[in-house]
Amino acid sequence: MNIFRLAGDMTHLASVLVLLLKIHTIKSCAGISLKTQELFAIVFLTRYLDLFTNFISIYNTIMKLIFLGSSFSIVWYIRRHRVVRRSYDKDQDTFRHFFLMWPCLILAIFINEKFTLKEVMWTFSIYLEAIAILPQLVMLQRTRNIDNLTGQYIFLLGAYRAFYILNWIYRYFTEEHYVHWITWVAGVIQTLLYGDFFYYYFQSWKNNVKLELPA
Amino acid sequence: PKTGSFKDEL
Repeated sequence: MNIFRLAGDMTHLASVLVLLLKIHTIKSCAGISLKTQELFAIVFLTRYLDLFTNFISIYNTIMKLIFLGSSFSIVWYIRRHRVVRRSYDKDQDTFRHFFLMWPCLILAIFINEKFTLKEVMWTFSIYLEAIAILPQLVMLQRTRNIDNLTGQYIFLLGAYRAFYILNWIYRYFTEEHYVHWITWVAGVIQTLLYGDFFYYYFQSWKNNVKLELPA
Repeated sequence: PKTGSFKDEL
C-alpha cells in the first residue's frame, strides 16, 4: 500500500466520522442527503460481497466492515432516529436516486471484466459510487447555506477521491502495467463532480467567509 | 488486463 492510497482511505474514514459526529452529537442531519447515503450503503453492500470469501488483509476487512456498518447506521439514523429524522430536509432532497441505479446496472452487465454475479455487482458498485454524490450536490445547491461539518464532510469525500487518483498514477508506474479502464474512468468522473464544490470551498477558506454556493 | 487486481482497494 502506498501513501496516496492510505491518505485516500484515511480521508474517506474521516469523512464518515465527521458525518457520524454531526449526527450523533448534534443530533442533526440538516443539509445531508438521505438519497446519497442510501446509494453509498448500496455501493458498499454490492462491492464487498467477497468480504468473507476473499481475504486480502486485516486492514481491508476491518475497513470494509467500518464502511458497511457506518453507511447503514447513517441511513438508519436519518430514517428512524426519533430526534435526528426531524432535522432531515426532505423537501430539499427530491432527487430520484433509484433511477440512477438502472443505467449503472445495465452498464455493469455490458461493460465488466468478467461476466459473473460477483464481478458484475462489483462493477455496478464502481459505477454507482461515481454518481452517488449527485443528490447531495443538488441538495447543497438548493440550500446554499452549508454548515461547517457538512462542508468538511463533502470536502473530505472529494479529497478521498483525489488521493485515489494519485494512488492509481503511482500504481501505474510502480506495479505491472495493467490497465484498469473501468475504475479509472468511473473514478475520474466521480472526482470531477467535486470540482465545482472544491472551488467554492477553497474560495471561502481563502477569504475566511462562510461557505455559500451561488444560486 | 488482469481481472480483479484492484480488488485490494476499498
